Amino acid sequence: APGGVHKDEL
Amino acid sequence: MNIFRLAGDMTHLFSVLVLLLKIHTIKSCAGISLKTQELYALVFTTRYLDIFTDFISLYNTVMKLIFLGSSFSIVWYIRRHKIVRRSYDKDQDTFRHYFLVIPCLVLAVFINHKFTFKEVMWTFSLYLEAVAILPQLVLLQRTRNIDNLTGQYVFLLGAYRALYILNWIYRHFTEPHYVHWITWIAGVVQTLLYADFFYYYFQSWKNNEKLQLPA
Repeated sequence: APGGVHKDEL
Repeated sequence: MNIFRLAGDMTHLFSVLVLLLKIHTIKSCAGISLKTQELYALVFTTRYLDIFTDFISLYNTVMKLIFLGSSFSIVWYIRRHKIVRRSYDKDQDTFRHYFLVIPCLVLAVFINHKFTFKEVMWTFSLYLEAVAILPQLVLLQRTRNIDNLTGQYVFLLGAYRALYILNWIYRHFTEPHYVHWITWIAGVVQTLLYADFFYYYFQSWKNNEKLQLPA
């Protein structure tokens, strides 16, 4: 995901 | 997507819908802090700047729209709705936004993963979300009575972030290089802020008495 993995979280 | 994150998102969704339904049906926002609701609207705005630029999944986009829509609707109801606004206790809900917004902004400028506008805004939203509940907790302590819908709302909000911590632990062990200490720290601080509320909420539930927060 863009900008690192955590950007797929809400 | 893991079960902890899905449970966390559903708990979070449920908390904002409970609040929206409460305000919409009984046309009252008694006991609700407008300051906290405005801070959440700001959290979602600065968190979801990439909603139209980075498509991650339908679920992700739909949930972002629901969180943005519900948080702004709640603020609109308390500020503008001719009946609801009468039950807003502005003399008690006096927590100053900037006491929370400014420090979070300064912290985000200095402590972030990458010094770009979107990344600083995203980091700001994480820090702000951790403390956004404070005006609500202060209001609950001042008004001393907690109607159980408001109590459930705060409880669900705390539970959602606690579930996210489980999600981060799970992802840390199952995904390589999944380390985002800023997310971790903000999430743990946020959950700890709820800890005392959880304690009194659990006590009242166990003793089956009305929830009272100490002054």
